[in-house]
Amino acid sequence: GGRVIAVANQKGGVGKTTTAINLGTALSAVGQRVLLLDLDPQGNASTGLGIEQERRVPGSYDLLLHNVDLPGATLDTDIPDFRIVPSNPDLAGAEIELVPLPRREFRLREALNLAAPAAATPRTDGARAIYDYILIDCPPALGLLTINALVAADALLVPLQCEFYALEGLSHLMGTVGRIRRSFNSALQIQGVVLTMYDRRNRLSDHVAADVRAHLGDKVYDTVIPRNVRVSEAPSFGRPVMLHDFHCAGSQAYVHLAGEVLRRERAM
Amino acid sequence: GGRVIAVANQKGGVGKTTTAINLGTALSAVGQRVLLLDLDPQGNASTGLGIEQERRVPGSYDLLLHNVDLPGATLDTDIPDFRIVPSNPDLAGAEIELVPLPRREFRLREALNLAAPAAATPRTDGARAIYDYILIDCPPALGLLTINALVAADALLVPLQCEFYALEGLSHLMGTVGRIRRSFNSALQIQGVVLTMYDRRNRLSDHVAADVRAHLGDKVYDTVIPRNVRVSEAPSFGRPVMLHDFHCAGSQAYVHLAGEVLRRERAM
Ligand SMILES: Nc1ncnc2c1ncn2[C@@H]1O[C@H](COP(=O)(O)OP(=O)(O)OP(=O)(O)O)[C@@H](O)[C@H]1O
Ligand SMILES: Nc1ncnc2c1ncn2[C@@H]1O[C@H](COP(=O)(O)OP(=O)(O)OP(=O)(O)O)[C@@H](O)[C@H]1O
Ligand SMILES: [Mg+2]
Ligand SMILES: [Mg+2]
Repeated sequence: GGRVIAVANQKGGVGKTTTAINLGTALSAVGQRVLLLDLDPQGNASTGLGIEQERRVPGSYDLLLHNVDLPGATLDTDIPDFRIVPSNPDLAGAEIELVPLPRREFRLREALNLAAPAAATPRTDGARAIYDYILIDCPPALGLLTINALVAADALLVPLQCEFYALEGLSHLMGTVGRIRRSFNSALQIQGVVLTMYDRRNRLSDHVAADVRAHLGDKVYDTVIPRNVRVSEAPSFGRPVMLHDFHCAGSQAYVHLAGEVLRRERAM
Repeated sequence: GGRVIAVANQKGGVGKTTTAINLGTALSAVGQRVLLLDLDPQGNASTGLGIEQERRVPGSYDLLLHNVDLPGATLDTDIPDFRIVPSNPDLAGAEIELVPLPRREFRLREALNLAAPAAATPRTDGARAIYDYILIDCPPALGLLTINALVAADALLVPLQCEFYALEGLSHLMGTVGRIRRSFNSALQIQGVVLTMYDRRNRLSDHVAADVRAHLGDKVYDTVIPRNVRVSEAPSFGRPVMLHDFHCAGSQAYVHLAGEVLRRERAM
């Protein structure tokens, strides 16, 4: 049965979307059935997978507001076994619209028809019966959209840019995870932290990487994603970097990351 | 009299905080009295100016909720004529708390004691009498925090990373500015768009820069901020890059940007 993984970090521009797209592509390439849920009003994950603006309705906004069920909001991508719930700018209004609703933190979990966290169900409830992995691309904030993702998720994957400001936000993110676990989702685990945009010519990258490994130990993946211009070119073609240039350092790093995620999943 | 400039872009990691800190430093260096309002729950602007966590209460959260007045939330920085209203993680809850409040979009404008936008007041109302420039560092979203900033502002300065995803969000930001102008703040103008993290070895940077200039013409500053490792090192010392390494390419670019901003301000 399937697993739900939230890709989140409130710091902006750390590689959440890039990681969700390319990890998803790598997992589908090894036979996993993957769904990417674009929960960011910017819709970058939808763009990076080539979904035109006019095909993004209904999308994740409609799923959260329970206007449509999961199959009704899901599209195929050009990649076999890799589907997406797209997002559009309506989603920017969802934060405000969700505030007065009952169980506002559970809207996504309910839309995916997932059983309550504590129940020892075999992982074949709701959307887990259709997909092996559901990856949720979160916006750069700890508001109701990211909270909905963390309440629906089994695990959290944190992309962390090798920069000083990115390090600072980590303790705040971990504090939020603790609160979610205590109040809404006791089953939420941390799958891991992936270092992104690592530049070996830059001493700061090394400092940050060493600092993170000292604090978080083996929660940090061995795989480090290098800064690689091919990665930033791929979205302009609407394709994951693995399809844009499979042999570049960025693609190879995401292939390795997928291997590591699968190994960890088996051990969890 | 003073001007209020919102530094905003919902795309994450494009250089909003770095621009607010270093533009503010450069303006104060030429005798302008500057206030930086940290409206991001991450508090990166507070960190980048060396404000320890324990000194961040009261902060911008308290200002927005009208628990404290502007002088009560303002701190000095190490830089003469450059003061800050810090932020702390409480601010993450403000989005939800503001939703049911009357005139929720005007909370910041009222806290700064600014006259109504349409009134042809000399620019000496409220906070404008004390500061020549009030720069607002916005979070990576178009929620109630950024909306409050745009409603309080005279002008918007948009940092734009030379990357594909960053380009995509621009039209969405401009749409929001139009809505704010029609509903809340008829005086809101666009001061300009500054290209950031420009890497001349990377063809993508050139494409994006050419594309933005083609769309926005002279709204785009001549000054381009280069990707420069000294800029990303400075926050770990709690100092603007201009104090960390005045002669590096990053600092010099921000000095030029300040000159351009002042010239445009005189013409507005
Ligand atoms: N390994 C990499 N090498 C080079 N560029 C990268 C890499 N990873 C991501 N990028 C680029 O950096 C920018 C930020 O990445 P991305 O948009 O994935 O981050 P994000 O965390 O999803 O941002 P946001 O907070 O706005 O959602 C993008 O322009 C992307 O193309
Ligand atoms: N010109 C530059 N050269 C190199 N690094 C830079 C430059 N400008 C900013 N950075 C670094 O890039 C990262 C993103 O910049 P910054 O935090 O200012 O962006 P932001 O838009 O404020 O992000 P957020 O959306 O999270 O608020 C930071 O780690 C910063 O130090
Ligand atoms: Mg993203
Ligand atoms: Mg910032």
